[in-house]
Amino acid sequence: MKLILAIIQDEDAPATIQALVDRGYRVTRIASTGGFLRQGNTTLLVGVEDIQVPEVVEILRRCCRTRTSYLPVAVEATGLLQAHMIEVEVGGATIFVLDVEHFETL
Amino acid sequence: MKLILAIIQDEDAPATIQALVDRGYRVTRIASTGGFLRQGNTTLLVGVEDIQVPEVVEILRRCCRTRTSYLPVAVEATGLLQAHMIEVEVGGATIFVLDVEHFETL
Amino acid sequence: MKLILAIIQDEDAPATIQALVDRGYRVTRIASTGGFLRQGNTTLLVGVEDIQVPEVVEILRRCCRTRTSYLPVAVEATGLLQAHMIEVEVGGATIFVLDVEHFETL
Ligand SMILES: Nc1ncnc2c1ncn2[C@@H]1O[C@@H]2COP(=O)(O)O[C@H]3[C@@H](O)[C@H](n4cnc5c(N)ncnc54)O[C@@H]3COP(=O)(O)O[C@H]2[C@H]1O
Ligand SMILES: Nc1ncnc2c1ncn2[C@@H]1O[C@@H]2COP(=O)(O)O[C@H]3[C@@H](O)[C@H](n4cnc5c(N)ncnc54)O[C@@H]3COP(=O)(O)O[C@H]2[C@H]1O
Ligand SMILES: Nc1ncnc2c1ncn2[C@@H]1O[C@@H]2COP(=O)(O)O[C@H]3[C@@H](O)[C@H](n4cnc5c(N)ncnc54)O[C@@H]3COP(=O)(O)O[C@H]2[C@H]1O
Repeated sequence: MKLILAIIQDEDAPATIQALVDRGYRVTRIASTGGFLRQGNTTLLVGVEDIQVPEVVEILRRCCRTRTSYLPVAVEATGLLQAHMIEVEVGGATIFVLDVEHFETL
Repeated sequence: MKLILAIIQDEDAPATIQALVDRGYRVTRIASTGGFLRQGNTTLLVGVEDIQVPEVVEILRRCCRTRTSYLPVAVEATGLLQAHMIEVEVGGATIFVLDVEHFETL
Repeated sequence: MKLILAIIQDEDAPATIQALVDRGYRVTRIASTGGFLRQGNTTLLVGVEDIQVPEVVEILRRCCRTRTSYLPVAVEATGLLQAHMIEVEVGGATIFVLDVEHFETL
């Protein structure tokens, strides 16, 4: 048994969860926030059999896409403070696969 | 050291947390959402010594109960769209026990 | 790859996240609640290379501090119900380091 913890963008969450559920996977959704952009994102928990990990990763690959986000930063030049926007690329999914020592449903 | 991650129903959360705390366990509660029913549920994190895992599972077994939930689905028959309710059994607790490589309190 | 899961106090979260991001670490923040005091706190997820764990722990040590909190309890004495405040020391950070079997970004 493995526990997949995947951090995805909010925009992709509904379609990703639907695709996982349609394939019979069990999924739990947790609201989270990115440390860098301070924007909301989604953390999914998906407990699966070892051999199902590649299929879940495939579903994430299909449903989650990279997007460009803009972060305002203050830049000081010639005594004037100006707001610049720096371009930040946010990936589709960040995936951690953890080993589950014991799984039980009550 | 093990980290128990248990997904339980919101209705059982107050009594379950109280029972764990009364036995001296440390517990953290995270609000979560079920992928299938899209209803709120509760994810508990309980870090324990290895030998304490069975007692925590026992407390979950005592405090968390199975319930029947109803999910409306659209069914098309003789050209008419009707809303049917399908019965879904939601378990008391889904429990993942993870091994903790290093534990520290600051 | 390790996944550090750290439970810290809300007051320390902004400075801690900033310090981690400034050092180039990726961080995800999840709102959580303490089981004993029933007060909001913060659960951080920080996925790092194995050799980076000590530095992240150091940043947590520097940014997170212990505080005293007060928990009202009802005490019955000579037939009168009185509200006493018991002093509870809340640590700076509770840290779990989990092994990551597989890490992937899409
Ligand atoms: N310290 C830093 N210095 C420079 N650039 C930085 C940075 N931290 C993040 N970024 C950049 O900003 C994007 C958004 O990061 P954020 O922390 O808001 O949102 C992150 C975070 O919530 C989570 N995440 C990514 N890697 C993580 C890790 N190793 N541990 C925990 N959470 C992670 O996934 C979201 C998307 O990450 P992604 O890597 O695709 O995209 C990141 C990355 O391109
Ligand atoms: N392996 C796992 N990984 C991550 N989270 C897990 C999990 N197993 C269970 N959960 C979490 O626990 C809740 C209750 O699951 P249970 O299996 O008792 O009860 C489930 C199950 O009886 C059924 N169900 C869930 N997914 C299904 C699916 N793909 N196909 C058919 N039935 C499903 O609907 C009930 C409610 O599911 P919901 O998703 O709303 O809520 C789930 C989900 O949040
Ligand atoms: N092994 C573990 N597993 C999961 N989460 C953990 C954990 N150890 C600590 N935490 C989390 O960290 C918060 C601070 O814990 P700390 O031990 O510093 O500070 C604790 C501790 O001094 C005391 N405390 C907690 N549970 C207790 C209990 N069952 N009996 C007596 N004192 C307790 O109250 C303070 C606040 O606890 P609270 O539950 O509100 O909030 C806790 C909880 O959310």
